Amino acid sequence: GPKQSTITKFFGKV
Amino acid sequence: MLELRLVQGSLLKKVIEAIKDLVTDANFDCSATGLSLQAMDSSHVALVALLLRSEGFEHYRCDRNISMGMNLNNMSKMLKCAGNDDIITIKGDDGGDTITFMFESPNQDKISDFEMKLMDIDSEHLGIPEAEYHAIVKMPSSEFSRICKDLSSIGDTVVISVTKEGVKFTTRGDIGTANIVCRQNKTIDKPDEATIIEMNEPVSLTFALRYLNSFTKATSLSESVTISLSSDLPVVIEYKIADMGYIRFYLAPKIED
Repeated sequence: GPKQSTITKFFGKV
Repeated sequence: MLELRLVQGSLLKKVIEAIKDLVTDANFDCSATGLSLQAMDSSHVALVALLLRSEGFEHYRCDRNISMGMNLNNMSKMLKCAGNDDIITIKGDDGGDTITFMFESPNQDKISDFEMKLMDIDSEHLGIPEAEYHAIVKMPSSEFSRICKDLSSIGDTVVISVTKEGVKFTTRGDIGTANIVCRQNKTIDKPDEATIIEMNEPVSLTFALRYLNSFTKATSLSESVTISLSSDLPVVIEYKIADMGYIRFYLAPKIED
């Protein structure tokens, strides 16, 4: 099944 | 020096109850704009962004930008001691290691203050890009809560799909499958009960229901919820906080390998 991604995959550190 | 007086203290109580199970410790950032918070859950799957604008406070004094680390469970314990009709004032000193919550009953016959220890929290601040979403669904928050709760008794994940037909929530589990379709329904005389679907292009994403159910703890803050979906971004579940700001929950999708 599909794997859980994380927020940090999409949003970078400021 | 920091002094924030919130006449509708119940809003702060509700905000903390809405996020305390998702986030253990968080920095509250206070600036001229308002009181804000950004934090991820421990597994970095969800992110919560809170804004309470300064204009929403009866009195708002924040002499310089300050970041205050708080344990949300401890904050919840203290705010639970405030009555639902109480006025809440948050007071702090620059560089202090405590914060004070003052609760005033509506007729001023009971005044309490609770001093809470602050903590140092090493948190990363993430940049949330402005995005064009493929679809934005606005629906009654109670309806969204009901759907997430109902589906989680059948499956662990939900596929949220937006097409011209409406927004579809699908789950699958050991006992079977479930599909719930909500069609656009613009109730003119009761805008809070409307379901409004803006679609630029069809989108379908898979999410863990456990997180969505956690987000619905914010339901009492707003009659409606906005769900913004794009195929290459976390979903945004937004609850507006009357005249003050918002709580936005971002949830990373489940992706096929």
